[in-house]
Amino acid sequence: IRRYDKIDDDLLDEIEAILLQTDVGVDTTTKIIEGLRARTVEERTKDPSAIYELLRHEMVQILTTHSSPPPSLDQHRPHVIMVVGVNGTGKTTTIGKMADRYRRDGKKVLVAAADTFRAAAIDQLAVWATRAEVDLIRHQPGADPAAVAFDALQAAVARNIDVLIIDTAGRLHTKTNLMEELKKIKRILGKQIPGVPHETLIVLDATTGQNAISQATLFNQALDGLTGIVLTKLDGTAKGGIVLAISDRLSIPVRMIGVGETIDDLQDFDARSFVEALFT
Amino acid sequence: MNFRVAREFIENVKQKALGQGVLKSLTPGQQMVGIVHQELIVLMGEQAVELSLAPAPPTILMLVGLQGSGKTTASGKLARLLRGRGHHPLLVAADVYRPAAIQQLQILGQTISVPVFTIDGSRDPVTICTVAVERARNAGQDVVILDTAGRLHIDDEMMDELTRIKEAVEPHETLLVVDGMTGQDAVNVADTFNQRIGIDGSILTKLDGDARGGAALSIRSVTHKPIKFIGVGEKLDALEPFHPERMASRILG
Ligand SMILES: Nc1nc2c(ncn2[C@@H]2O[C@H](COP(=O)(O)OP(=O)(O)OP(=O)(O)O)[C@@H](O)[C@H]2O)c(=O)[nH]1
Ligand SMILES: Nc1nc2c(ncn2[C@@H]2O[C@H](COP(=O)(O)OP(=O)(O)OP(=O)(O)O)[C@@H](O)[C@H]2O)c(=O)[nH]1
Ligand SMILES: [Mg+2]
Ligand SMILES: [Mg+2]
Repeated sequence: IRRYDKIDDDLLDEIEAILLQTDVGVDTTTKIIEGLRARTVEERTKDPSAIYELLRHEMVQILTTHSSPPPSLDQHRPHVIMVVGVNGTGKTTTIGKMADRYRRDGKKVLVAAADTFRAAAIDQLAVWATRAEVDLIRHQPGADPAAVAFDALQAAVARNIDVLIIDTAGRLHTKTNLMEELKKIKRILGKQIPGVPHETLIVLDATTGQNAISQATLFNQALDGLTGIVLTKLDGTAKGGIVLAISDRLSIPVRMIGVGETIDDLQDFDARSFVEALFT
Repeated sequence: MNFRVAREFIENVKQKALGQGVLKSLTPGQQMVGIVHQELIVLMGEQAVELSLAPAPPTILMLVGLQGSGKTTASGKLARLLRGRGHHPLLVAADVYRPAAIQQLQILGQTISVPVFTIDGSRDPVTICTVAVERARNAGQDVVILDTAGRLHIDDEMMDELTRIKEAVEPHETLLVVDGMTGQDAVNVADTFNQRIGIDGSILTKLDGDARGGAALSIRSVTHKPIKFIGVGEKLDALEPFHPERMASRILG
């Protein structure tokens, strides 16, 4: 019996180390380990591979429990997606990839360059719009982002657009004035057409550590509900385990993952394969 | 910070705490925090180390790092800082991949009246950097700042490109630009960049948010190279020299 306990403890230590290393974080790791300990006791599991299977199952549960399926596009037109997040996470690139995908699916797509602040942000999105073969709504640098969004929504209606994707400037979640700007964009959109934006996606960088929780929390609060996460740069060595903590606490589902810098490097999120990758 | 680095750190702290007697004026808790604070400072290199200049101009600075870490912005910030000190910097747009990367650097250069070197239509960063350095020598520009494309430390071809640039122009300082919010991956990234191309220091960006900046500790302990600057905002004046004691306080929250 003692021997069994020792094996179990060593295994749990090993699992704990892996979880911490992938940025799952202390609180969520503890919760997972305790849950696992309870289940191995009640199921009298000794075999390490069985324990690992219980663990993976538990993690997939955390990632999928609160997630509803992605909204269907034929409920309304245009379907409006607002993309937000802190600086440099991959918003503009992700929008290029998404636009191309929808276009290849036969949808009429429009993208809006509502980052009017950062140097060459509009030009960057313009290149992606060309690559994705979709139209772009842009004003001049320094213009009011809410005005760009308003203009884009009007154009989307006029042109019978199926999907409108709005790019916003990167901003740190702790900057109140910048978060206010984002709220204003959302408000303007909702006033124009109730229910818009239908999706508000936060783009998180897989290399980000515990700070991602703060990011998700504050963006979620400011925008009255993020509908999904896009986790980028998973082609690196970072595992993005932090989404477990975010799913656990905020119930925001991961919709897609970014796995590279080219237009095809976007995949639908698959909880099972994501969890398996955490252990490789 | 990386949790293996943390374990090692905790061990050192334990040793120090056991080695020290109890000071009458402090509670054990306060004393513990004090020891941890001191250890963090020691770990991070006790005093601020800044940029060194080459014995003969031009001084070449090469900025490298993962995608989106803040290299282009940091290039602009360094150019502004050096110009303010009386230097004549030249910014070099060596990122030929990212859409509008060259325009981005050009706009930054315009903002601070620093020239930006590019070769229209070139897809070869090695040539761009080599010609830029030659141009700087002839034009009397005494600092050349190479803004390279973001890349993964595990991308052999792209890491090779950095090696080739380094061999061609022999930068005086290679600076790793790391996002201040980076988690456990900081160790892998810093270690790999250092092993494969060698770095002389790093710049930790986006510390104007609420990220603790534990990555500073990981980077320093695995590369033994100093963090030279921190980025504290999007504007070009938002660059500060790195202060170990301030960072220690920040990490301890
Ligand atoms: N390796 C890798 N790089 C990515 C991925 N997604 C984006 N990038 C790169 O990350 C960098 C930043 O991407 P952007 O799209 O400019 O990020 P952003 O969030 O719009 O940045 P700001 O607008 O400045 O906040 C670029 O070099 C992209 O090519 C990804 O999935 N994998
Ligand atoms: N808040 C804040 N934002 C920063 C800081 N440094 C850079 N940024 C922002 O981070 C984003 C990415 O910066 P870039 O300079 O484009 O990063 P990069 O490393 O050149 O990106 P790639 O070339 O795609 O690898 C931009 O939105 C910058 O404005 C900083 O210190 N604080
Ligand atoms: Mg962008
Ligand atoms: Mg750049």
